Amino acid sequence: MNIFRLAGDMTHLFSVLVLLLKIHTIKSCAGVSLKTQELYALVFAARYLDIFTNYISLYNTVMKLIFLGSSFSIVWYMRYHKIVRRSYDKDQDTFRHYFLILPCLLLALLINEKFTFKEVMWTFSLYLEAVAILPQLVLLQRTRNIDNLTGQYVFLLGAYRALYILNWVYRYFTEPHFVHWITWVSGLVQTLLYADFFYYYFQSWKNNQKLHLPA
Amino acid sequence: PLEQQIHDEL
Repeated sequence: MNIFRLAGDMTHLFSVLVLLLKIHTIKSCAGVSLKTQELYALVFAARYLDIFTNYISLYNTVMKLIFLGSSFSIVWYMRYHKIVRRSYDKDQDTFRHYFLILPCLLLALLINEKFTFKEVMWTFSLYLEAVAILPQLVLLQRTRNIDNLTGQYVFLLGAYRALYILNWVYRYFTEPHFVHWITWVSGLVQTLLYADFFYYYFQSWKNNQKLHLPA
Repeated sequence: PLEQQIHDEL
């Protein structure tokens, strides 16, 4: 494991912690897209099918459990928690996330490294993760006052993706036969989706203003 | 092995 990969995993972990902190202590999920959170829960469920059959390291298993547990509990909080669900901007969060799932599944059936159930599901999770942030970005654009925690959550998620790309560059030069087109292309697409957000995030940070995305 | 290489990521 290299430093980029570790830093990427840690930013990912922090992003989840920031979101849980907001939901758990402030009891609010204002500005958070349930659609995106449901997609992430599906992403992790599809990707970590091998959690008990393919042991890599204790670190990997524990992290997988954390991502699975946190994504499903966030969805639960937003849907069913008596107080939290009241702050959910249902009328603003209108992205048709089901329309993302089917194309990703079809693409995974067509383009994969091996046509087995686990491999197709794994590829599906990569494609779906690439676009899972879209409902959240649309919701951010519609939110007048993006609170700091929500802004930081999306920023940390974007940073995690950028660090993973550095990790692949590093692995490409240090490990033999490290060529994984499917992972790289979907990862690159995913990171590019954050470009616009990053621009406005740094602008607001530089000018010391509240984050606001133009429609 | 090669197959494990990419599946060792999260």
